[in-house]
Order: sequence, then C-alpha cells, then structure tokens
Amino acid sequence: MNVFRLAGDMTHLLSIMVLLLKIHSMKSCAGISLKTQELYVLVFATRYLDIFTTYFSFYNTVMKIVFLVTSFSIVWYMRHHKVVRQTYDRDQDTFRHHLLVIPCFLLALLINHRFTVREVLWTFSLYLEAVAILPQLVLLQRSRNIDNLTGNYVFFLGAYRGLYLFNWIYRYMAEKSQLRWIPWISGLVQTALYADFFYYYIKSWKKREKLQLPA
Amino acid sequence: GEVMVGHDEL
Repeated sequence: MNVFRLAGDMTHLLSIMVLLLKIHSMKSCAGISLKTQELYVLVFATRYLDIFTTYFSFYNTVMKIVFLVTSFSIVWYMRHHKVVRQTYDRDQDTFRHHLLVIPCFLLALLINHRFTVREVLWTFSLYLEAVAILPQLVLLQRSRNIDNLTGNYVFFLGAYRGLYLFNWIYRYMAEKSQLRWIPWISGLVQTALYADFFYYYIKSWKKREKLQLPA
Repeated sequence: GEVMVGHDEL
C-alpha cells in the first residue's frame, strides 16, 4: 500500500470521525444531509459485499466493517435518535436522491469491467459514490450557518478521493497496473464536484472567516 | 471468490 492510498483512507476515516464527533458531542446533525448519508449506506453495502467472500488483509476487512457500521449508525442517529433527529434540516434537504440511484445502476449495467453480479454492484457503488455528495453540497449552499465540524467533514470527505487519484497514478506508474477507467473517471468526477467547495473552504480558512457558500 | 482488479481498495 502506497502513501497516497493510506492518506486517502485515513482522510476518509477522519471525515467520518468528525461527523460522529459532531453527532455525539453536539447532539446535532444540523447541516448534514440525510440523503447523502443514505446514499453512502447503499454505496458501502453494494461495494463491500465481498467482505464475506474474499479476504485481502486484516486492514481491508477492519476498514470495511468500520465504514459499514459507521454509515449505518449515522443514518440511524439522524432518523431515530430522539435529540439528534430534531436538529435535522428536513425542509432544506430536499434533493431527490433516489433519482441518482437508477441512472447509476443502469450505467453500471451498461459500462462495467465484467458482467457479473459482484462486478456490476461494485461498479454501481463507484458511480453512486461519485455523485452521492450532491445532496450535501446543495444543503450546504442553503445553510446560512455552516459550523466548523460540518465544513471539515465535507473537506476531508472530498480530499479522500482526491488522494485516491494520486494513489491510482502511483499504482499505474510504479506497479504497472492495468488501465482502470471506471474508478479513475468516477474518482475524477467525484473530486471535481468538490472544486467549488474547496475554493471557498480554503478561502475562508486563509482569511480566518466563517465558511459560507454563495447561493 | 476470484480477486478482481482494484477490489483491494476501499
């Protein structure tokens, strides 16, 4: 495992820890999109099906379990925890996220590495992950008051796939791995969707101002 | 099962 991959995974883990910290310590999910969190549950559930069939490493198995358990528990907190759920911005979080699922699935049926159940679901999870942040970005744009934990959560979540892009370049060059257009292009799209957010995040960080996205 | 390319990633 190269340094970019490890940094990417750690950033991903960090983003989830930041979100859980917000939920546990502030007992709040204000500014967090349940739609995006539900999409992540679907992403992880379809991608990590192989947890029962294929063993890669202890690291790989533990990380998969962590991502599955944390994504399910975040959705549970937002839907069912009696304090946390009252802080959910239901009226602002109106992105019709189901409309992302069907096109991603159809695309995975059409464009995949191999036409098997596992490979199609794996591909679907990559396509869906690329766009899963959209409801969250829309909600942020509508939020007049983005707290630091929410801003940092989205920043780390975006940085993770960006670091994976370097991991793929490294693997292609150093390990002479195959061309892997499906994850590469999905990852590129995923990172590009954050471009606007990154711009305003870094700008507000430099000026030591509160993060606010233009409507 | 057979190990597919890239499935070692998260």
